[in-house]
Amino acid sequence: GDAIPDKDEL
Amino acid sequence: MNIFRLAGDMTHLVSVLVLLLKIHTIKSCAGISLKTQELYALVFTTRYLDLFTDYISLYNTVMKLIFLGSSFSIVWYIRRHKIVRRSYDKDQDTFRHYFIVLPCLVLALLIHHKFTFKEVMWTFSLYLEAVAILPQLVLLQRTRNIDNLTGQYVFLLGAYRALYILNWIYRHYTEPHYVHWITWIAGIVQTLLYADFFYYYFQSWKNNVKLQLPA
Repeated sequence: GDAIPDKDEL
Repeated sequence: MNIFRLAGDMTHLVSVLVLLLKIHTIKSCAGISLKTQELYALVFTTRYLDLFTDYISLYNTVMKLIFLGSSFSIVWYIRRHKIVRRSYDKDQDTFRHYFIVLPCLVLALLIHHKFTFKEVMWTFSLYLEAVAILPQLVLLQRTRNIDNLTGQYVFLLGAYRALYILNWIYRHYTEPHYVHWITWIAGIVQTLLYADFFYYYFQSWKNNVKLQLPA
């Protein structure tokens, strides 16, 4: 799968 | 950070502060759905589980604390404050939480990026945020009286996610590997839910008449 989404968004 | 996301976060911040200000100054929550506010508190709780584990930036941490604090204090005001609670219209605000929470939970268990507790909770919070406004929109349809602050609150809430869509488009073109199709779909569904409200909001603003949603 695609990269684990970086959680830099609120 | 890009201008779209900053504008989105500021719009989101103003929307919750407008609501807190309304409730705190006029000591009334008329027209506000407690169900939606409780769902938002759940959205922030399940989305910010990494608040104390992953430090991203001061901005990120401060904003998370503000969103958590404001959503829980709004719920507290409507549930516990001796004056505010009297203006809560519980007979009209009857949307069942589990009609929204359960499908989002099932969907998060089926469709996610990675099957870990935090990742499923984060995905759940995305799906939940997309539909959390429904009880509020139902309440507005029923009560039909939309005072300015409530109208502004819902408008700003919709606008913030629309700005986030621009942020995702921008990041998609400027950052490699920026693929968040789950976030994108949830965000688009969320903004579409506001579309009809936006339509009536602009109509009332353009014709300078009181905002009325059709029954």
